[in-house]
Amino acid sequence: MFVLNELKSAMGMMQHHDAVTGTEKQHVAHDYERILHEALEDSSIIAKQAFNKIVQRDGDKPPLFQYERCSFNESSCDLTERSDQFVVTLYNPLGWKVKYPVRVPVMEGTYTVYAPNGEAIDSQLVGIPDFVKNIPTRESNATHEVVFLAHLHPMGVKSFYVKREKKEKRESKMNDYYLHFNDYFKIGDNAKMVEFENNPMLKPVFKSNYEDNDLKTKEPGIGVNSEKSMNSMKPIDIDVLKDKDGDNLDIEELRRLVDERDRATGPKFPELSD
Amino acid sequence: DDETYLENEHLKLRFDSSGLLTHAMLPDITFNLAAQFYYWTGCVGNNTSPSERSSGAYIFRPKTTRPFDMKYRSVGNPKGNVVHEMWVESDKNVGSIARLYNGSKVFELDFVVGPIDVSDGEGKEYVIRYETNLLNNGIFYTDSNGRQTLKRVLNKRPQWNLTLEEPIAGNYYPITNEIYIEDNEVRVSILTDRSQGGGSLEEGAIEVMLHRRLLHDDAFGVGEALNETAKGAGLVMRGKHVLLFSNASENNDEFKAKTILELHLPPVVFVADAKHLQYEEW
Repeated sequence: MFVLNELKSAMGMMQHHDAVTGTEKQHVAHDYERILHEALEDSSIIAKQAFNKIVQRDGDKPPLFQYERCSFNESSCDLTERSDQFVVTLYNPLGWKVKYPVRVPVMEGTYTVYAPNGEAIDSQLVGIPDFVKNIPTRESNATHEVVFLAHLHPMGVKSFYVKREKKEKRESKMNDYYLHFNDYFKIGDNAKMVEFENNPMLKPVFKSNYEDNDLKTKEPGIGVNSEKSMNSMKPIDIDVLKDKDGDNLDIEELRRLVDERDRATGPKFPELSD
Repeated sequence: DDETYLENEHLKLRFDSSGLLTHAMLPDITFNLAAQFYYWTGCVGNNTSPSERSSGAYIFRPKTTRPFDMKYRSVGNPKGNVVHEMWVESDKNVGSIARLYNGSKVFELDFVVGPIDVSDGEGKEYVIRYETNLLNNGIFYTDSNGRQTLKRVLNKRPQWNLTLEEPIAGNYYPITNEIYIEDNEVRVSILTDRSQGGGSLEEGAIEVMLHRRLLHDDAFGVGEALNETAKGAGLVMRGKHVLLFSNASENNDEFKAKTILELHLPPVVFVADAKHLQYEEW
């Protein structure tokens, strides 16, 4: 409570109208900065202790993790840029599920990100532009960021294990097929499909609600296009694909037909207006 | 190729050869959208006269009626299975990263502004303008008190007949979380990561103030010019805008409210070294 009260007190001071709007004198701005920084540093011990309790470390042993916070606003983190393997722990303060893009500053290399269930997840190594690297106050050697999407539960905590591989460098790790703008449905077990009126080949059987996961599939999507609004396009569970005459349609045949169409015409997008 | 696209299953964005955004495409609507940085030069006034005060910490008072523009060049376009980006930098110390994450319904603009050069003796105030072909008839909406969104009309006040002596500053309003414009088809919302100021000074445009470095006090009490430095250079600000496009008829208030809260209360991220902890043990 002592350190938490220090943070509460600092946050109270920051409600002053000059602190909110930046109309304080410069030496006052520096003082506010000092008060807030010290309070945040001190109170982060609460989060560090909580995370180590979660991993059930005995009290007499040294903590498993020495957690640090990084300066993500200038893409710098002393710990992740010098370490070959590290743990990223996230706490979602909101009362609903969020999908949060995590960007961890690192040196160039090949990284694998493991989700809490131990499975490798999609990650991407993205360079840091020079206009960020050249920020005068930035003290960092990080040249890249490892980017991955963390799915977090309401008010939940999740840890991700990030490991630098000793292999040839690769820009990204692809575990799943990435769906494009014009790929609206997948074919496979429990296939789901999005209806589009301008393809007479498909006949829906019944409808269901959209889910985010439906948009990501390990099956290669088939290039289809619709100029209808995404909102008016309802995803449809299909038992059987039927053609316009009502006969069952072979999936491979459908795939061949759509591929053939795409090869002939290319992907279709709405016309650009000048 | 002189054009580049960022795309996912919800949205597609077109950029020209200099890396500038030109169009946004939803599955059923395409509209013009540019995101360009400009700067205003600060008025140097006579602080003994209330109507002639300088632009300073309390007041925005530009010297001109049009902002100065910049030259841009594209400096990168990384694409992968998690995020597509477009990097652009200008000749006036501004860099921006347009980001579209896989599966995201919103588009993110991350910008780095500064240090602002004042070696020419001019204080400057940097803004970003989102320019569209929407016909908003001078109407825009801001949530100035953070609790309700109010309708604003260019050069008008609801309670009295207005003649503005300062047409730029007089049309700026506080933005706590969002500013938006709309026409019959599309609504373009800009969600900010901090309180900023802005307005819609031209048809179809949204302007948001990003960073300021001024050389004169405005005589409202602070007694100092807004001229902060670090390591001998002007401050650099890094921020983020989230752009949300929707059909004008669509009620997406819940999604927008959640997106705003996700922007202000992102997950708390901690990192820990695992040099003594192998993956198998973890």
